[in-house]
Amino acid sequence: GIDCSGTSRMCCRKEFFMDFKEIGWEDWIIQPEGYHMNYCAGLCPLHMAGIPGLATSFHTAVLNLIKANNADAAVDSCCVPTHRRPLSLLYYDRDSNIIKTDIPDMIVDACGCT
Amino acid sequence: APKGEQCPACGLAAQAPTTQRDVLIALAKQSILSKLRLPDRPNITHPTSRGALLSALRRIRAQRVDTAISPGMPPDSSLPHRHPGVGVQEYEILSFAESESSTFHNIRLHFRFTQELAVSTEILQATLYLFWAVPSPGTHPVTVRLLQPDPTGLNMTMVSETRLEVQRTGWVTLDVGQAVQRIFGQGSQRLTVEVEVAEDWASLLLAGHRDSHWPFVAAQARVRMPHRVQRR
Repeated sequence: GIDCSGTSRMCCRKEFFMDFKEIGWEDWIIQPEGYHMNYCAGLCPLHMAGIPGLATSFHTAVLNLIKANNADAAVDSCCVPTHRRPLSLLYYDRDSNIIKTDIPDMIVDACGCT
Repeated sequence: APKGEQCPACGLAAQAPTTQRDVLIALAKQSILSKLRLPDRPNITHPTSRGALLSALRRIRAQRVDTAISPGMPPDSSLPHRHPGVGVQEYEILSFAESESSTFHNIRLHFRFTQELAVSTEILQATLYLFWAVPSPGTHPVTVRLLQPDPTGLNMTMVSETRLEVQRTGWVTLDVGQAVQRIFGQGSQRLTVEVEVAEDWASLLLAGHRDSHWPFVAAQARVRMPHRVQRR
């Protein structure tokens, strides 16, 4: 995956951090101090479909087939997360119990074109 | 996306930076709350003291290390469902006791579990941690009863009774997994523990130890999996 720089308009990962203190959530979330959500943005021209892509073998094959047979019917490719990881949270629930859990797929690590 | 239309995230780039930030924060908040099955952010009225929390976390870690290095026992053998599968969300719950009433011989502790967890998760394991401050050398008989409110909520039903011989000051652990499973299974959210001692030192269980020796239940749970039908 590529991290967004100032000039490129191609599909890349933008970093986004939400500070729990800033939004007033530090009283019920003990750890961590914030959430590195990140997200994907940028252009995905058709020739970039499946690079690096999700489930590339299948999707690339189908897209290439469509492209080859009928360019007008082709779909645009989207810039989406290709690798995500869990967010570990230690927090108070409504009864002031303390809960530790890993929420799957919450942090975007890499982006690519579908 | 159909040709000529924007991908779902592309619209964000067209927004002003402050709007972008507001949208992302709203999205992040909604995402966290929904994944935790919380309708809204919890309002914390009785935060646990830092001392009690750190002490509990240390106890749990020590217990796991002890279990893992027990001779002849494979690591984590007491945790039969530690690896339920990829993508299954697990929870570790620390519930600190609320005391209702105590006498010289008897004390009742309540552990309350949140409804969202009781409904959506299954308990894999639960351990009660009690700290004994034994007043004098010797053997002290202690009875620990697990109680559950009946459907009317007026009376208590005994789930189990354990007799212990306490010889020294320190932490004692008790497996309460089945009791908590049963309580969750019946849609209840409260476990009551009654501790009875022969001598007059029941109040010592709580007195003066609020910070670091407060009784707690540590439970492991995972999201209840719906039955799946596979088609070939």
